[in-house]
Amino acid sequence: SEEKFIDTFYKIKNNFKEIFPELFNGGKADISLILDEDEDVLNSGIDVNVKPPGKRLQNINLLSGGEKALSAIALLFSIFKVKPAPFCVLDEIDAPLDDTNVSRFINLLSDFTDTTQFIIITHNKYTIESADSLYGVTMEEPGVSSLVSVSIKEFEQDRS
Amino acid sequence: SEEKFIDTFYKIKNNFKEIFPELFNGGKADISLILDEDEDVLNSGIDVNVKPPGKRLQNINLLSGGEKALSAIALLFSIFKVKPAPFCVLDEIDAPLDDTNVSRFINLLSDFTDTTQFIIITHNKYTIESADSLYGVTMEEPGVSSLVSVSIKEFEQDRS
Amino acid sequence: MFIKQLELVGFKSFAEKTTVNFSDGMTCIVGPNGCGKSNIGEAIRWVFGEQSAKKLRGSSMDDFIFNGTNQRKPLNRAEVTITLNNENNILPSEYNDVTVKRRVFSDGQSEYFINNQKCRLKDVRNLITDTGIGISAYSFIEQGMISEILSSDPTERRRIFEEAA
Amino acid sequence: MFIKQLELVGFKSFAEKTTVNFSDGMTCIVGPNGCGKSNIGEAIRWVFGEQSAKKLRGSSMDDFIFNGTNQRKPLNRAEVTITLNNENNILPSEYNDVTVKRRVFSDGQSEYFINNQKCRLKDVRNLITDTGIGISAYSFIEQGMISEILSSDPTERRRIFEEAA
Ligand SMILES: Nc1ncnc2c1ncn2[C@@H]1O[C@H](COP(=O)(O)OP(=O)(O)OP(=O)(O)O)[C@@H](O)[C@H]1O
Ligand SMILES: Nc1ncnc2c1ncn2[C@@H]1O[C@H](COP(=O)(O)OP(=O)(O)OP(=O)(O)O)[C@@H](O)[C@H]1O
Ligand SMILES: [Mg+2]
Ligand SMILES: [Mg+2]
Repeated sequence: SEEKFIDTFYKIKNNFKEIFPELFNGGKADISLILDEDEDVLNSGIDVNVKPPGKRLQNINLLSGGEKALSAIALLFSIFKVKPAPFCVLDEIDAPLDDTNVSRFINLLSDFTDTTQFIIITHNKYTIESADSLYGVTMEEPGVSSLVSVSIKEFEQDRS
Repeated sequence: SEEKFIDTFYKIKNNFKEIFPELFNGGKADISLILDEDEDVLNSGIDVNVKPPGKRLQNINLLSGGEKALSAIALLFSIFKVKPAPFCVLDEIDAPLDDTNVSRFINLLSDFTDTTQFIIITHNKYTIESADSLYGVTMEEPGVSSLVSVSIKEFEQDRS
Repeated sequence: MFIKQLELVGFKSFAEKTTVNFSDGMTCIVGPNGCGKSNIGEAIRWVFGEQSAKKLRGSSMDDFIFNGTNQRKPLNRAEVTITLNNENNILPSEYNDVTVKRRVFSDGQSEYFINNQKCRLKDVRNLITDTGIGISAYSFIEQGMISEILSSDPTERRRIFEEAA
Repeated sequence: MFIKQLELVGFKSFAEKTTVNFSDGMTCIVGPNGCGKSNIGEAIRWVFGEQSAKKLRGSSMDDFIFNGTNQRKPLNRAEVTITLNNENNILPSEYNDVTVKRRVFSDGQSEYFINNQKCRLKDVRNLITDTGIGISAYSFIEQGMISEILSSDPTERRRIFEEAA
């Protein structure tokens, strides 16, 4: 229904305005509805505008790989804040991020772990260090996956 | 011209068969021409088949993110071997790779540095350690890029 | 509600029965390239009834059955069972633990089970509607796709917002 | 032949004149997210005459001119100069060092220079044909696009092979 959609949209918008500056340590972000001439809300598109700290407002295509990933994470968690999913699987979303942004991402994530269970596939040692539990997957027999127990300590030496 | 294309194609094919097992420490790879019914070579497509060590031959879509990137690197360097480019810009191609595969990639790269100059954008400390020279880019003034001199040592402590 | 356990048999590269126990906070899955990490994420998405093979990097449902190695023959079926902790009664079931199982055969046909009772896909869907579980766009972010939320066309973005409404 | 030096003025985030000296082996460019690393790679591609703004993440050529910050006004032009070491005479020029410069104004029009002599895009193209330099698909791999060589459609793959023929 239209009211429900508009209500959710404005909640996400407010969350995005709040979460983006937290992740980027400054800057601004906003989303807006793109309405066609007959103002039909249920068929409108959604426009995303972001402004990393110190920069001008710009088209999201001019953002860097890491800035785009971080903006997408900000939007994702803005949606979670409105309707938390019981669990969420994230596959290497930290790959484009430098270490400063990885720790900001981890900080944001920890605000959500009491409503959402996170299963995170990663190669990044900072992400691994903040995990509650850790699973190693291996192919000791070529072509056949199996699990190995891994301790966080092990990871600090060898990052493979 | 048709002969030239076929000649180049077969050279790349032989290189790919040689370079892939070097990068994957085993396995097989091959490329083949997809000819339509009128056997027109100049309009054919090119099919890529790979078989990581111990696995069955399969569709490249079933490969993992890292296996795909490594297969693409093998193909790229197979082309370089036939026609080396004077320089090559690689933007974070090591991002999906684990550390074992990063060092295999660096080994392969070092076979080509006498014919090609490489400019590599990366966050990976193993790639940085093998560089001949290093440039740091920063935005001390928000929104304005400038260069900073960076020593490889610095990188070993703080990987941001 | 959270995922307590995931069991894979014959699903993609998991030829042998493999059991993963999850904690309700943050679990990290690590390992070298090509070892099967993303396959675990896809097993979770698949067991709840994902119908598009393409979304799980396959072209048809039998792509998910272990297809053999130099030493092993291909299997003829794949099976994934997920156990959910339902202590806070989010799922319409009187059990504390609810299990959902999906099995696929080489003809591509799937079977579904809730608490080991055979059922239809529709029953699995009914079980998880309105819980936020699911195959929705925003609780599974595939490898390399994080920026899609931003760069896909505005109407695609809207679909994600609708799921949250 | 290799790139000796790259100079950027007003190109994307490089508002001030910035000079990068390259070694002929392997040079790594490092730095935090969003600081301008990929912009350097794109400057190299742009200076040789890249006509598609989209390939450099822009929608039109004036997107490449520094567009200002909270503290600085936007500039009205961007300029990139690349110096190539031509000691082994690969380029058809008697100089040891060959420079190629490209300048763009806010109306989107570009000017080209070879060794500081104004010329046309065609002259820049003639200079670099058959040297392997270029805006070809296989000497620039954009961020996140490494797997494109494998996954793009077979005819697209063929184009890369043709460039090498
Ligand atoms: N039906 C199948 N039978 C056997 N193996 C399969 C099947 N489907 C996929 N695989 C294997 O699974 C492997 C990919 O696993 P996956 O994508 O989970 O790796 P990953 O751990 O995520 O690696 P990366 O770190 O590179 O992303 C492939 O090498 C492929 O051979
Ligand atoms: N015309 C322009 N004027 C000013 N700044 C620009 C212009 N075009 C792009 N930028 C800025 O350049 C930045 C992106 O730089 P770039 O993509 O090179 O980052 P990067 O160092 O590669 O980062 P990452 O590690 O995340 O990939 C953006 O934040 C954008 O604001
Ligand atoms: Mg993966
Ligand atoms: Mg970049």
